[in-house]
Amino acid sequence: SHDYHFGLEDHEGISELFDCD
Amino acid sequence: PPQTPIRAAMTSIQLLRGDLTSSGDQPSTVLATYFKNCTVDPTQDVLKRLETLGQVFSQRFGQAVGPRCVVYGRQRFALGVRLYYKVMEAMLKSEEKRLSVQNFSKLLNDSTFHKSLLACALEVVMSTYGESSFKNGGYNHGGGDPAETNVCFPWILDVFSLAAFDFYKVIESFIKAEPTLSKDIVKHLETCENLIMERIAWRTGSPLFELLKQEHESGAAEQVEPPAS
Repeated sequence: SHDYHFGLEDHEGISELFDCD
Repeated sequence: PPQTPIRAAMTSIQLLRGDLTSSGDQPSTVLATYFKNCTVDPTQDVLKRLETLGQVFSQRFGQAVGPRCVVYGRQRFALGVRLYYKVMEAMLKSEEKRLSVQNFSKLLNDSTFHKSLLACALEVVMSTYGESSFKNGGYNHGGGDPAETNVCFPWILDVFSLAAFDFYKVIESFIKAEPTLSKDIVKHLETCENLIMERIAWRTGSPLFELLKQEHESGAAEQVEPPAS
């Protein structure tokens, strides 16, 4: 995707980033 | 043959508007279902927030670019809302697949999440229109057309009273959820990320410091990664 570095692992997503476990 | 900057900008704008023609200015049936599946239905809060932020954005846009440009601010906001709904739906579908859940009540009732996502959508729209650009020293407000630098990132953070640290959280998921973003737009968002990571997130008052303090007090800071990684 246009050389963008995707840093999130497979077990990580928007829910974890906003503390919605 | 290479496009002139004007032609390239017009092409980008046409692509963006074409992409969003099929996206509504209201939550789709799928998105509305996600809202209804929440323990607390966020629909009314979402709509009310959009109305308020729309007025704020348009007024600030007019202040930055010129009083006659408030109408353009409303146009940008309208496009931004379509993109916001579109990306939100894609994100939720992806999360549903990843987590096997359908109730995203905590996330969808988090106003910071919504403001961050909307701010990112607007940043994409304004970058497409060339209003938010890091060329001509946009971030440092040096050189170039004054109107073009006045709404350059991180202007949107100030308009929405949004912490850079929170805005940062949506960027990667946004890019993943919207694969039609052009190379220039992805590059723009990546530059926003780098600015946040290197400078803005470390400013006084950033929520990052409180989180670091909490992590330190919980003992998590003991697990230090070796410098190599």
